Amino acid sequence: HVNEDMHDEL
Amino acid sequence: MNVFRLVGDLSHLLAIIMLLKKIWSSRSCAGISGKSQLLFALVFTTRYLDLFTSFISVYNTSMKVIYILCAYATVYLIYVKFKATYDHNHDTFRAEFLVVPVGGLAFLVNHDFTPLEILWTFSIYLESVAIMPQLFMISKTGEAESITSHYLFCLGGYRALYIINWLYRFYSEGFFDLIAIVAGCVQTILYCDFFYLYITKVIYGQKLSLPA
Repeated sequence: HVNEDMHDEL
Repeated sequence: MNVFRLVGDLSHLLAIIMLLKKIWSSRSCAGISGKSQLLFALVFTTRYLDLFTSFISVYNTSMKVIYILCAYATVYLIYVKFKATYDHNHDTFRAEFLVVPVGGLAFLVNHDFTPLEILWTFSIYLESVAIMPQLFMISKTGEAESITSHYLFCLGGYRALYIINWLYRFYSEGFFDLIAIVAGCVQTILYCDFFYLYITKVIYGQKLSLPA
């Protein structure tokens, strides 16, 4: 899955 | 969080601190591209707008704050405090040739057509080319101070480590973000020429000189 809703990376 | 991303973030932080300290202690920004630093400040500003709306972790929030503060402090030192040492004649890369296409692309290719997501996408695309004015300036001056080379090595290394992080996350948790991955690869490829020179020259204590 592409997790674009919450960007958890800097 | 995994070791590749953590070392990548620390390498990024080291690069930012190293540059700030170099400009501050030498009281000069000679050889530093103010345009690249302006672009990095824009990258952090547009990427971390969710600083107040979404909380991931103390680490995430504190790193975002540090990045933004250091970016603006560096821009302030270059354009205000040590303006007299800023090398206008060699920092001539047309940054608008980067910002405009990247801005257009962010509208066309993104995950979600919302203001915050488009700005995040703009920030990802911009970061991949933000170092070009600096690399261009070094190719014009024909050389770089060793501290500037170390700065570029850490800065280039951080996104290379992120690529390994993305591979790790893909195989361990099925996570992938194609926009970040493609931009990260472009960004890292831009450093390849510099990495080669850095490894073959700077490590042996020679000055780094890009082919002009």
